[in-house]
Amino acid sequence: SINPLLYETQFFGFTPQTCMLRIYIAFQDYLFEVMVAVEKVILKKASSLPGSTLSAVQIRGSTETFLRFMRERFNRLFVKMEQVLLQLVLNIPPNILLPEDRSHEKYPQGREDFHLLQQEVEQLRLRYKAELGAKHALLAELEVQKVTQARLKKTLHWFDGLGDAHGPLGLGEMMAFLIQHSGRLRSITQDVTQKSK
Amino acid sequence: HIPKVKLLDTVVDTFLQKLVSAGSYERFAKCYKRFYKLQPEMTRLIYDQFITQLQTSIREEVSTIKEEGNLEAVLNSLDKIVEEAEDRKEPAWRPSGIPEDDVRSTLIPYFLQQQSSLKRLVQEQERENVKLAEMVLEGRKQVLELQQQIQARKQAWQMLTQVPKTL
Amino acid sequence: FDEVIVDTATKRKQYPRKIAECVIKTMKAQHE
Repeated sequence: SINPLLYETQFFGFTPQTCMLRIYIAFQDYLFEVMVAVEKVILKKASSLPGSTLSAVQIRGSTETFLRFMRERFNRLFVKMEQVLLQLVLNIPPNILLPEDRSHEKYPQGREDFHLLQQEVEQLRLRYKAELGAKHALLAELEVQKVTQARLKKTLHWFDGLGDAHGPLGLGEMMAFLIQHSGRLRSITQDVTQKSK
Repeated sequence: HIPKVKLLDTVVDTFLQKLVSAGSYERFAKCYKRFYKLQPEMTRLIYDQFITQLQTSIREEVSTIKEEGNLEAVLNSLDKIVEEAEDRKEPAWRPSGIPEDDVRSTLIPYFLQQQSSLKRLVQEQERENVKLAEMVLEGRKQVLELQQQIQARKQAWQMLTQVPKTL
Repeated sequence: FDEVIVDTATKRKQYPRKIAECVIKTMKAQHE
């Protein structure tokens, strides 16, 4: 089964296998290129030798023999190199958490915990709104109280303008005097009425 | 810990060494036997050139790949991450394959932060509201007192207005 | 297959942060 090396890919931004394939193809291309260059040089040299019977076909045959051997060794060595690189270089050890996943280390919460947390945040938000509402209501009442108190004080002040509850100075005494003597007046009135009958 | 960049270079060098020792001069001369018999020195020269060119090309390719993938910096940062996690042995979290599950943990710190700031705001507001409520109660008391005072005055005056009628 | 792996891994690397940014923005907007 293919191990897609997803976590490594998340870190490197490419799959390690692609990287190895890229290296393999590049190395192999160089082996071929250098072999072509070698064959060209030998061909050129051989053809410049006086009386040389070495043909291009023979040289090509030699090249293919050497290249076949080199490719076989190349592939074997490359498999080993690939294993080492995939295990030791292009590898995220199992105990490693990538920086972008750090939160999973601290908050391994499951689905339920998360929903509970979301609900609690929502309830807190509603409570906060309620408290804000209460605050506005209280401030509104304080505002109303201020106006009411001002009006009541104004009324009281108006009363004060009339003097104290017994009216302007002396009115109280006069009233008391009147009250006191109104009784006398009433009895005199009654006497007079009596006598006139 | 051998730095991964050094490991990469070492592994490639080992690969090259083994490739070169596999493709030895003897093997090369044996394959190009006819030419070797005609020109042994030239054969040696060509072989040496072949090996040098192959090694140079492969090393240059590795440098190119390092540059393309910014591999040195990336591998060095990986070394650092590995070093920091030295004390943790148990296997670390890995993506579950269910994105909504995985993203949840990413969001938790923000919800926790939201939760604590809302808690603080609610407490502050509650404290403030307690004070405001006391002020409102005090205010209501004062309004009541003022009303009572006015009531008393009113009655006193009403009493007073009775007197002339009585008279 | 390789592209799918790279695409998935890239999303796993980038999207949590992007989603978190959106969530933070939403929270801020709700708060305001």
